[in-house]
Amino acid sequence: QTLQIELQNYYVQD
Amino acid sequence: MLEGKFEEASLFKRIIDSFKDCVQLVNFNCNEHGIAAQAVDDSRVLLVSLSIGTESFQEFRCDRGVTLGVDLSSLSKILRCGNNNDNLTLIADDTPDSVLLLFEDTKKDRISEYSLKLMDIDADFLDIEGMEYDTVITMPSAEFAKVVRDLNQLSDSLNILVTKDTVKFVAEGDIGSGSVIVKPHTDMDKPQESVKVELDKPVDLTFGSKYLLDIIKGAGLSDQITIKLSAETPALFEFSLQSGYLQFFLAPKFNE
Repeated sequence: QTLQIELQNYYVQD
Repeated sequence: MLEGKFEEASLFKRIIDSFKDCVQLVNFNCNEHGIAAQAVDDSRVLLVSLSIGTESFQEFRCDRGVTLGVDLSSLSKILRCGNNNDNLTLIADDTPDSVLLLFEDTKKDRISEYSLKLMDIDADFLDIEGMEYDTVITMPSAEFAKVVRDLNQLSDSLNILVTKDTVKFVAEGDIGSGSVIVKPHTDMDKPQESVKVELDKPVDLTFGSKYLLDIIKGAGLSDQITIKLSAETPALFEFSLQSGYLQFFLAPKFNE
C-alpha cells in the first residue's frame, strides 16, 4: 500500500 | 496595460493545452519580463509553474503588473476559435475585468476578436525556489511520455530508480510487472535524442501514474524533458520554451 504525500508537506506558503 | 503578440496562436494553445486538464483556475501574472503563472491541482499533489518570457512573443509590452484570473476551460474554448498560424494578441488594461484575444489571419484579411471575462481567484502561492536535487535527468520528452503511458497500463504507481549508469522505470500491478531501462548516451547527429544523467546520490522514488499522465501532456512543447529528483523534495519535470518554461512539481508516494 502506498501513501500519496501532498505538496504542503514540503513547501511553505509565500 | 498588457499587449502581448504571439507570432502563431499555436504556441499559446499548446502551452494552455499542456496543463488545462490538471488545473482549472489560474492567475496569470504579467509584468515587463513576460507572463508567469502558478497553480496547484485539486488534490494538492501536483503544482504547475509557467513562465513565458518576452522572447516568446513577437511583440510584448506590459508597463505595470497585471493579474489575469482565468478559467482555463473558458480560455480553451476561445483559443479553439483561432487558427494555429494566426497571429494572437492578448490585450488587457491595468485593472482588467476581461482580456481581449485578437486573432489575425496574416494571409487573408480576417480579424477575430474575443473577450474573456476574468475571475477573482484566491490561490495560495507556494515557495518552490531554491530546492536541491540528488539527480538531474535530461531525455527525449516523447520517450518519457511513452514510458509513462506504457507502464501506466500495469500500475497506478511508477517507480523511478536512478544510478550512475541507468534510469530504471518500474511498474508492478495485478496483471504483472514491467520495467524500462534508459541509459545515458550522446547522439551527435540528433542532440535532442540524447539522454544525460547527473547524479549526486542514487534515487528511488515512486509517483502516482495519473499525475505523470498529466505531466506528459507538456511533451509537445519541447523535444526534451528535464527531470530533477530528490528524496527530500517533490520531483521537478520541466519542458523548456524558446524563452521560459513549463514546470510540474510532483509530490511522491511512499510505502505505508
